[in-house]
Amino acid sequence: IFFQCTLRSYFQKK
Amino acid sequence: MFEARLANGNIFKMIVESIRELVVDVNIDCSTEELSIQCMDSAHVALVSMSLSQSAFDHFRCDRSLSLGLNLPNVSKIFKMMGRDDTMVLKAEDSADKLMLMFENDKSGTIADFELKLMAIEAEQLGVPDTAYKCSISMPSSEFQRIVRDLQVMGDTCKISCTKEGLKFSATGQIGTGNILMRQNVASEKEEDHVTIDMEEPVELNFALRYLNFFTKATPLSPTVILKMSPGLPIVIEYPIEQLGHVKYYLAPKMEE
Repeated sequence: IFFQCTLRSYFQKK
Repeated sequence: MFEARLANGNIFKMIVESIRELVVDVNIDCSTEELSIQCMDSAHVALVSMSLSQSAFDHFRCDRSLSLGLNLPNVSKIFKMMGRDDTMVLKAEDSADKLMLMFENDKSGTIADFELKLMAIEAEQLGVPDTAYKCSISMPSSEFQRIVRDLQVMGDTCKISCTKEGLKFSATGQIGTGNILMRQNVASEKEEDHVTIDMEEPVELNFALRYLNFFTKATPLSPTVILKMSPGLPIVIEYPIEQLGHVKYYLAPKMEE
């Protein structure tokens, strides 16, 4: 079973 | 005011085509150095970053940084009316409530002009660090397009693994498993046919094939594509636009629970 995090969990909000 | 003239207007048309299946409304940011776009898809798992340097343009004037808020389906409809060899001119006042687009063709003597209403788009911007990736692969963009298209018949997730054996794309589904291995290959005289693999350590990540297929809409922009991966990080899929810019896609990996 896969899950996918949003990019917010990898990159900082500007 | 903002004014830009691009002799090969088709480049801009291809940029629009490369992102319009991922996002609907987008800000084109204009500065003295470049035109740029950063936007995420509605699920916020994929990000597009586009840059086109002012040196790509025959004429470029941008007195003050501004954002042009565009609805891509509408922009795409207008670009359908652009001829292959047309020159494109973009113009906007500093108030940026409308964008003027002109498609000119010296051979046929035609000039088409359009006025497009601009929108105020609130979009979250992310700071993407310039990371050193563990694997960097350069390959023909047409090969990458073919692989991710073909693997869709096997399943909806693609495992991309980079080892010393090469770069392997795998998909598993109800009918079975498919693997496509690309080995390093620099035999061809044409550099754009080369496959180069620069690996510091092996990386294996899973991605949604649907998104990988969206990204291949940028294939006409570049003969080569560059894939960058590190464990647990979004993949970077970069289409360089000559020496003038790029379209880069970032996609969050699928993690196994």
